[in-house]
Amino acid sequence: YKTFPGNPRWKRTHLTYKIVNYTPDLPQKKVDDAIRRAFMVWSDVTPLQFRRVFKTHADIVIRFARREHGDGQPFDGRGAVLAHAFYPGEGIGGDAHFDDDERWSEVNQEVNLFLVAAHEFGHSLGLGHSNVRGALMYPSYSYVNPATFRLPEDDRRRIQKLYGTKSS
Amino acid sequence: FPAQLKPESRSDTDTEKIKAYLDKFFPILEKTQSLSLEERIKEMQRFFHLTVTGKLNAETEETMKQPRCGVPDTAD
Repeated sequence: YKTFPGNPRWKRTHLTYKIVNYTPDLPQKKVDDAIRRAFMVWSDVTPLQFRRVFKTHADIVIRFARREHGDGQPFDGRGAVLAHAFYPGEGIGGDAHFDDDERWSEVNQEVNLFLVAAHEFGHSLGLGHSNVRGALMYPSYSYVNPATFRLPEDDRRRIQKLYGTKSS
Repeated sequence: FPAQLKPESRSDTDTEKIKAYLDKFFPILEKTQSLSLEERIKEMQRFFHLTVTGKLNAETEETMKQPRCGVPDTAD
């Protein structure tokens, strides 16, 4: 359950991301900030660095979408599946999609965008689901306070197995 | 009196529900081609540290209802 088949990982540590659209549930600036902090969850413990681009090609494309949205994995309306992502690779590889039928929030109401984004970016970097309760990469959503969020040991160990530690 | 939902039709619905969940999140892979539905339910119950019964019980149903990520739990 730990990583995707063949352990796909990015062959470089400097990656780019692009936000192609926004949810109406939050001010754009709040979305930008939640995405930035979600990437920091992973760059804080590895040599990975994430740079936002606006018009050029990006390794990780971030999109809000409803129902069928062009990747053959339609969302299902409010509840159930909240988001999904694709493991590292060209094209759709690394991309993360968020179901805009959810109500996205930055607090403990509805669905916290920062927490779901941090989880999805784990997939974008090559992590599969963990069956360790409390792990960020556990499949089911549960709220923890983003202000005091610390990456659980299981997730930190697995991402460092793929990309090394921050110092290296 | 309201017509009693025939027990078998409820279980048909349940079977379809759990099968759809398993197909999405515990997809049949090469190595799991021949697993029975009961075995596939056990695989899901083991992953989520539930009581392994192979049957759709309350805690398994509860787990299926939780909001979650759309990426499968078992990778090929």
